[in-house]
Amino acid sequence: MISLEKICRSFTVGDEKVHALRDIDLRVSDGEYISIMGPSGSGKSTLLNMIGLLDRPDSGTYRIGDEDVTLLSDRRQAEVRCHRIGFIFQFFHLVSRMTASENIELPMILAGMEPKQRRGKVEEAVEAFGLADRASHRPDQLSGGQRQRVAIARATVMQPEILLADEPTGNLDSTSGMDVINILERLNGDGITLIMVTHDHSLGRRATRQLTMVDGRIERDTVPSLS
Amino acid sequence: MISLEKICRSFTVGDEKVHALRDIDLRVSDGEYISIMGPSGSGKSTLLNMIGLLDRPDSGTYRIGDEDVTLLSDRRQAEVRCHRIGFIFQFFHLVSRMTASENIELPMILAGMEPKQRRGKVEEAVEAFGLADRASHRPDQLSGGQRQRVAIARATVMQPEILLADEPTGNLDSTSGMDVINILERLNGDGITLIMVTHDHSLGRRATRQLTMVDGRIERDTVPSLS
Ligand SMILES: Nc1ncnc2c1ncn2[C@@H]1O[C@H](COP(=O)(O)OP(=O)(O)OP(=O)(O)O)[C@@H](O)[C@H]1O
Ligand SMILES: Nc1ncnc2c1ncn2[C@@H]1O[C@H](COP(=O)(O)OP(=O)(O)OP(=O)(O)O)[C@@H](O)[C@H]1O
Ligand SMILES: [Mg+2]
Ligand SMILES: [Mg+2]
Repeated sequence: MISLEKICRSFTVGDEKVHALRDIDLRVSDGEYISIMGPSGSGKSTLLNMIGLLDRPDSGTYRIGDEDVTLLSDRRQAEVRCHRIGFIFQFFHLVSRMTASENIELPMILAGMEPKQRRGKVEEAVEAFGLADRASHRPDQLSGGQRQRVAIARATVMQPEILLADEPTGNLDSTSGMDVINILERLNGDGITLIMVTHDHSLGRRATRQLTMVDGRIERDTVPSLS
Repeated sequence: MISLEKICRSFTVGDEKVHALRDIDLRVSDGEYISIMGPSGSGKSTLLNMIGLLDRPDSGTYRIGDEDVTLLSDRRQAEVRCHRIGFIFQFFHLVSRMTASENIELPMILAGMEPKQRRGKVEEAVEAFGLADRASHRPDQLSGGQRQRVAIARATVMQPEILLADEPTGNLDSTSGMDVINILERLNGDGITLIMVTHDHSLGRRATRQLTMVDGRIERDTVPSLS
């Protein structure tokens, strides 16, 4: 159970203040499948970063379970991120000096997993995302969509409790995109909470609960009856 | 008139060779509107980089008009790029220490345009792409879609002869995306040659000529009769 109450976040540029998140109230039950859509600049990535503990709100509370994570130290927040949250970034943030395999393996190394177990999981992920013949390429030796798939593999390889996906199919053809969505939905079927930001309406409509953001607020929050 | 003949390009990774472009033959008439689609990793960005003189083929010839540009020096190629080609990169490549306005202005400074004339064009572009209240933000202070629009504004502001767009709407909601497509198609209507890589079939279908790449080759090259 994730709970955001009266979350506000603004950025200062020169003497101007950008209100990226305005009084966000949001409750997410374990295992929900939520899509977030809305115009460019409406605050979707900022909201996802907040949920992913990559950013702190200016005001408001954010609880995971009954723990107020806004009160945690940076170090404690990093632990929660490492063990409970998987994040697929809009612009991937891969480690440029590491290969695709090494990038995918990184969360497991950070979590202290055994080398043998890690290797098995990396091979599984590389297969699942069609990266078998690109596994030893570094990001600059990969196409845009290949990098995106590495980012997705990295975020999902440890089957985190909460999976946050920011435009996961933006650089993928429809076939690769559907392969990705099928994997994400299968993980959700296994109980993982899936929150996906997307500009693709055909994808957003697949979620059991659909949010629309406009100008820093959640303007719509619907559970379509025919899904 | 752009003409590629038997263009080949491969990359070496370790002792493995990736054949990114295999015997590409392509003729493009002035003012054509071409879309390039195909699976992730099929060579679309590599082909566009080749046409944009950002990369050289391993073999084959590439002519713009009757000039064999593969024979030009790096410096001469840079001049052609600067004056004749506009490029919208799949991952933008904005200058991180410059504001949105400064990024858009850069090609005009490089082309030696007068400050007064530049300013007018920047303001026009900022308006056209809905960036008026983000003009003095730097890229890290912009959303993904806002960065994409800056990249598009920069590439189009000098109305180049040839406009190359790699996934120009990948990070945009449908409204912003259509605004962009309308601007690109209007430029094409003014005579600019437009070559667009896209994963969005609804966009690809709007082009008067549609190419499909698979595994380094052009597998289809069609002019739909009902367009
Ligand atoms: N610098 C490089 N070194 C090694 N291999 C590369 C390099 N650049 C691209 N490749 C490989 O060449 C192939 C074509 O890459 P390209 O970026 O052109 O694909 P693409 O069609 O644009 O894909 P996407 O739709 O995912 O953006 C890919 O399989 C990629 O792994
Ligand atoms: N570090 C920052 N400094 C200043 N303004 C920022 C910063 N990050 C984001 N913004 C602004 O906050 C607003 C929300 O940004 P955000 O990245 O959350 O939008 P988004 O909904 O993800 O957009 P897109 O669909 O284009 O990715 C935007 O108007 C953006 O300009
Ligand atoms: Mg975003
Ligand atoms: Mg590409």
